[in-house]
Amino acid sequence: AFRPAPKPGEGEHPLQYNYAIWFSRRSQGNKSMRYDQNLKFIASFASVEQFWNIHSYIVRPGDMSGHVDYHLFKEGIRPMWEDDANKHGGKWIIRLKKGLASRCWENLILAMLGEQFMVGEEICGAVISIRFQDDILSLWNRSNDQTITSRIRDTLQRVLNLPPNTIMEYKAHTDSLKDNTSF
Amino acid sequence: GTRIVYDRSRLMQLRNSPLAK
Repeated sequence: AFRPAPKPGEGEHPLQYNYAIWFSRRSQGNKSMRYDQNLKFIASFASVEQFWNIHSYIVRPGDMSGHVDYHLFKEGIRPMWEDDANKHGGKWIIRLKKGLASRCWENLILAMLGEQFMVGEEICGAVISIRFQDDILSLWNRSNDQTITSRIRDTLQRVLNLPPNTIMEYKAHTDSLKDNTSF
Repeated sequence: GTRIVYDRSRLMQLRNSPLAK
């Protein structure tokens, strides 16, 4: 059940937006289970301190096994393409060699929470997908505007500190739907 | 209005605040 973020307490440092963190694991037996039925709400937060509190008790993505995802989205945006904020947008997809997921995920979400992308209201949320081979980091935004997606890519390259020749790909959600990937 | 911006080092610093425990 979703719970809205508490108001930042006295002395806490508010964030520009409130965020919610979700978890999903691919169900083994029941393949007909809908994507949203697998989504589990973990917590929402409104301040830097609330974020660290939650971040420190959840398992680091790199320490998880199997087919699992963390989704960190602005409060009010559900982590699925059908949401009004997402349906005309897309995502940067970054494939990570095993062993990099926890560090890259933390770098990405700190840049998002700290408003380092400088693209107005464009950022919707971020996902880390733990898979059997490479792990996948993605950053979702509202529109397909190329100026915006290029600016997001530049910031991603700066904040993630990725190994050279890391593959980055931008994909509109409508294209992911057509070729039946990601959803 | 003004955006609330934090760089990485500031967020890491606040991780150690007693309020973040």
